[in-house]
Amino acid sequence: MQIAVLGLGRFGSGLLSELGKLDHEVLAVDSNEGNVQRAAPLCTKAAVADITDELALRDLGVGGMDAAVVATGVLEASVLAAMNLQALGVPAIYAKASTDLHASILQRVGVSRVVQPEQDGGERFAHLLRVEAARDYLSLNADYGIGVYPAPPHLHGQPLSAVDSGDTTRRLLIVVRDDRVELNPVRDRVIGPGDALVFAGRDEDLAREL
Amino acid sequence: MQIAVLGLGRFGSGLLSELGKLDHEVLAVDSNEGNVQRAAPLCTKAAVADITDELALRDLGVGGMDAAVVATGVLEASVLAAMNLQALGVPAIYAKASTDLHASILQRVGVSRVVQPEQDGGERFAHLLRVEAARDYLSLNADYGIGVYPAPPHLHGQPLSAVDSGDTTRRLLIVVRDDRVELNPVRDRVIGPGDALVFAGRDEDLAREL
Ligand SMILES: Nc1ncnc2c1ncn2[C@@H]1O[C@H](COP(=O)(O)OP(=O)(O)OP(=O)(O)O)[C@@H](O)[C@H]1O
Ligand SMILES: Nc1ncnc2c1ncn2[C@@H]1O[C@H](COP(=O)(O)OP(=O)(O)OP(=O)(O)O)[C@@H](O)[C@H]1O
Repeated sequence: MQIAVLGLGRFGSGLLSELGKLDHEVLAVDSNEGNVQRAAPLCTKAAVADITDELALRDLGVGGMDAAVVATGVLEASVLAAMNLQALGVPAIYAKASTDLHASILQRVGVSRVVQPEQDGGERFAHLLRVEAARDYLSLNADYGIGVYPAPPHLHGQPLSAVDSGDTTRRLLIVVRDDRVELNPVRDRVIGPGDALVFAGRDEDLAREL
Repeated sequence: MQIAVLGLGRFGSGLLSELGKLDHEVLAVDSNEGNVQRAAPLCTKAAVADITDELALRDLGVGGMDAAVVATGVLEASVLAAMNLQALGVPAIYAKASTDLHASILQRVGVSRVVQPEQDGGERFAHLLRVEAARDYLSLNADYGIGVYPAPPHLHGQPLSAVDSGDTTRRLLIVVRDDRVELNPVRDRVIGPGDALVFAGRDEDLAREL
């Protein structure tokens, strides 16, 4: 996919560095020279431009991209940039918003997916507090989630069946060993130091010591 | 758990509203009167105070809390508040940081978990772009993840076996029906409009149409 990232603050830079790892062709645009220079090694092309200027975006070839992300919290710049992307015919437009009002304006303008990284981050953190041992967490509903746990030292050498008692409230789903994902782990497989265990269950069961 | 949230910006407010749903006793503190008033209905107690003032935190009973989160991006206030929490003997201290440097200072001071919501949000969004149909995503490694999909209309009335072909690259893990989580969904269960399907697999397989 060819993707344009407009705005290279913390969110835009985090997006850029991850997209680079996922084999996308990325164009990065920002009005700040320093941000563009820092971005250049992480993407296919980086350019200094005003994202509210439709002609400047056209000249950069943004119109031919598969998708674009507007990554600035400045309301006016963000909304104008989103409208420019539509005028240039970009098929999929995404954006970050800094407030609920900003998010609803972007949705009205036709942005297909809007995120609010600070609010979303706070909500996600509320769950990470409960399941402290987890390195990441995905909420399924108010009480259930999926937690990713580095295998604690006392489990090294034990079989998986030691942590998956067929318990109805906490289920072992997946094992990631040294970055390789095993979608259907076999029960008698031995747990090692490089393993991460992925469980689903109620938050209080996910919070229990492994 | 009794938890103190110091700083009620977007991150702190998102955290507060989610903690309230999870049955914790929460004390919310901010120097801005308006933020405290907005927070009051979402928590057990809300107070106006300077989080860099150790005596003010002591008088609010922060020392007796099980955990505390420092939720301000202002470097000096954040680090001083974290040190105050340690001096008051709060056992678990968490914080958000606005830059890598800020994060490393907090870790050096002894904060147990530091998040950077903007950077983390950008990285997560890079994956959500690839698996567009997913409403949420948890990354397992650079290529694999877990996606949560609202059941598309063309699958309503079909059995789960229609989407879980025992395919080695995309595995159906869990079904959430109208907010109730089914950890071990049976294959011949019929998919309904209120269902969300949770798959694990390679990103490009998660991106495939259901
Ligand atoms: N009109 C514009 N044209 C190009 N770039 C812009 C424009 N307006 C803002 N930017 C850029 O967008 C980036 C994000 O700016 P913003 O002020 O939104 O910071 P922010 O919301 O704190 O972002 P983050 O939280 O991601 O760090 C900055 O790098 C800024 O230079
Ligand atoms: N010394 C202090 N004492 C109490 N509250 C403070 C102090 N310093 C900052 N705050 C509060 O912390 C909150 C977050 O402030 P900050 O300037 O970090 O905004 P922010 O980083 O944009 O936060 P967010 O991204 O979560 O909205 C604000 O509500 C502010 O009033």
